[in-house]
Amino acid sequence: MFAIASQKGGVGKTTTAVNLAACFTFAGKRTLLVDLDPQGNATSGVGISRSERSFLNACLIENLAIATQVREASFSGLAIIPASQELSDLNLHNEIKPRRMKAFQRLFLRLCDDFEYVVIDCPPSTGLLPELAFSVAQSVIVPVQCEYYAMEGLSQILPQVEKVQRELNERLAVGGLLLTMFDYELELSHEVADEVRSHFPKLVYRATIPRDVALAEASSHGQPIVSYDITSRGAWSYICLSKEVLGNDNS
Amino acid sequence: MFAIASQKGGVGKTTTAVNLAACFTFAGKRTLLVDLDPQGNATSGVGISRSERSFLNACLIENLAIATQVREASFSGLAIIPASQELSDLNLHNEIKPRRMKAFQRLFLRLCDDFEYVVIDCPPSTGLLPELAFSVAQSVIVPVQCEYYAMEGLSQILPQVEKVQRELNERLAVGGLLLTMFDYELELSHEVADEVRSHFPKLVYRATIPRDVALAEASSHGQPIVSYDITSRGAWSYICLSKEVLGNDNS
Ligand SMILES: Nc1ncnc2c1ncn2[C@@H]1O[C@H](COP(=O)(O)OP(=O)(O)OP(=O)(O)O)[C@@H](O)[C@H]1O
Ligand SMILES: Nc1ncnc2c1ncn2[C@@H]1O[C@H](COP(=O)(O)OP(=O)(O)OP(=O)(O)O)[C@@H](O)[C@H]1O
Ligand SMILES: [Mg+2]
Ligand SMILES: [Mg+2]
Repeated sequence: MFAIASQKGGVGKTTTAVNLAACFTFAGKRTLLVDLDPQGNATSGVGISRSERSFLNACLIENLAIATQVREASFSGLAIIPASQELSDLNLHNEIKPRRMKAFQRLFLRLCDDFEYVVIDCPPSTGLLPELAFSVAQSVIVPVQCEYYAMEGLSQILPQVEKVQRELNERLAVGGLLLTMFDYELELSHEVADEVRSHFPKLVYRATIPRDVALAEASSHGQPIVSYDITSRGAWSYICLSKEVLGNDNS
Repeated sequence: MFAIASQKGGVGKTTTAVNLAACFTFAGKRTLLVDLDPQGNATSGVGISRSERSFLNACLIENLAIATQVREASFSGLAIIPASQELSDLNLHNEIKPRRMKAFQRLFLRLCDDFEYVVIDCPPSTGLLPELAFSVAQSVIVPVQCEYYAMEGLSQILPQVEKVQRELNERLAVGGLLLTMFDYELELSHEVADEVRSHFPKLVYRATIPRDVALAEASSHGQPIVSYDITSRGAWSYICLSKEVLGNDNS
């Protein structure tokens, strides 16, 4: 189970969650995408509309089975638990945080019976929603945009991963740092990529995601890149990433 | 007093807050930048380090005067209240929300005695921190990235502005929508810009911010664009925006 997280905004969390999940499906793995961001960009990125009620409410407060919240995405074989605006309801947060964390973890373990891979998209924050994702994930993938603020973003998300690992979920680990929106013509992109690789030599994925407008266009058509334009550099880079992630998983 | 807000991440909130505040200073107006984002990108964007303790704690819990929290930025004439990681402390949020909203509003009114313009940078969320900014601001500027998800972002921030206007601050209004990261060579940029202008004809600023790597480089040097590279297209576009905003303000 993977969580795609960074509290820095606009670094490619949703684009990575949608396209990595689609590439897993493409490789024949039964995959579920969970949209934990109230904005619901991953939900619309696979051509689905947001739910009225959040699955947190339906499953943790009204005790419905989690299978009732799963929908099929526009991309065949990919399933999704859509987002809801209700996910940002602070009263819901205060209801879940102390009392129902264990129930949330049990709920997600049941998903592992039906799906080989689960990918969770997180909102840009370090609050409860990323914490829920970290409490059930084995691996956190942190997109790092090849621009200046990127390094600062890491100084806040990595400590939160360690805290959840100590207190709630000892299996959790940082799966890797993913360089995104890399523009080969800009010196800044090369500088930031070199800096991130020198600070975290073992953590950076070999696959790098280039800046490619086809990725932005695909999401506006509610499709993953592998179905919108399989010949694009964006599609090729996410296929390479999925092979690398699946390879790490097997070893 | 301006709030720069959008719950969509990476759309150019911080870049707009830093550069608009610097352009106001450049035009001879005594200006204060307030960084309400725990990430502290506006703080490092003007060459300052984050504070240990947040000004919310210092002024609302320990009752220090707000003037004690103001620092001078690297750009002469621009002052800043820096961010602190503590801004994301949920216990602090639960302490402020019911009981100290009025005290927060009084605190900010005192700033109007010392500064002609105040610009507040918000984190990518619709929680308490943007609500605090809206409770004291007269005008909200919403950056809209010229990519697909942009329109979705508006459907969440605009209702929050209306709610705060009804309940806490009747002077609050949407100052305008600012098109950012516009790439003249991409079809997608033109499509999104046309769509936003047709949906909100009276709200979109005439000034459009182009995608310009000089803006990303400037922030990595802790400087506003007008001191990093005044000849760049990014600098010119923010100078045009500041003239338009000051013009609207006078009429
Ligand atoms: N490699 C890329 N090349 C070009 N555009 C990209 C790329 N990756 C993402 N984008 C575009 O950049 C914008 C931000 O990406 P995305 O929404 O995936 O980021 P995010 O981290 O999920 O944002 P948020 O913090 O709001 O959740 C989107 O409009 C997306 O289409
Ligand atoms: N017009 C532009 N041209 C090129 N790069 C830009 C432009 N505006 C912003 N950037 C870069 O894009 C990234 C995102 O911008 P910025 O941090 O201002 O967005 P934000 O909305 O404040 O993000 P967050 O949601 O994390 O607060 C930064 O690395 C910034 O330097
Ligand atoms: Mg996202
Ligand atoms: Mg910002």
